[in-house]
Amino acid sequence: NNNLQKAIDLASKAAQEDKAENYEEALRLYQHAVQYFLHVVKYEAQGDKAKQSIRAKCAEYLDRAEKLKEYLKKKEKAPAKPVKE
Amino acid sequence: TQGDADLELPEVPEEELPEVP
Repeated sequence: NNNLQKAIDLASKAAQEDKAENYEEALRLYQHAVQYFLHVVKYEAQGDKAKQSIRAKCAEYLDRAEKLKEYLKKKEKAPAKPVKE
Repeated sequence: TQGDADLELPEVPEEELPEVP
């Protein structure tokens, strides 16, 4: 299944970028992956078990994406670190 | 049955995000 594979690739890339602390890219990839997964669940025949696993995993990705979003927002607002003389 | 196989879905990293001062 092409879309499922694409979704898995995106999620795996997201996790990689997340670990590499490229949080903006990771956020984008998690959101993209979830879109693909939901499309697969909705329009492409999957077993119930597979659908459940995908939905559960999507919830995890969205949760992580939310944390990344919060972090990026805080970081943007935070003043630059003062430099010690 | 087809489509009921366990899916290997990538895990979310467990690392905490850095603190923003």
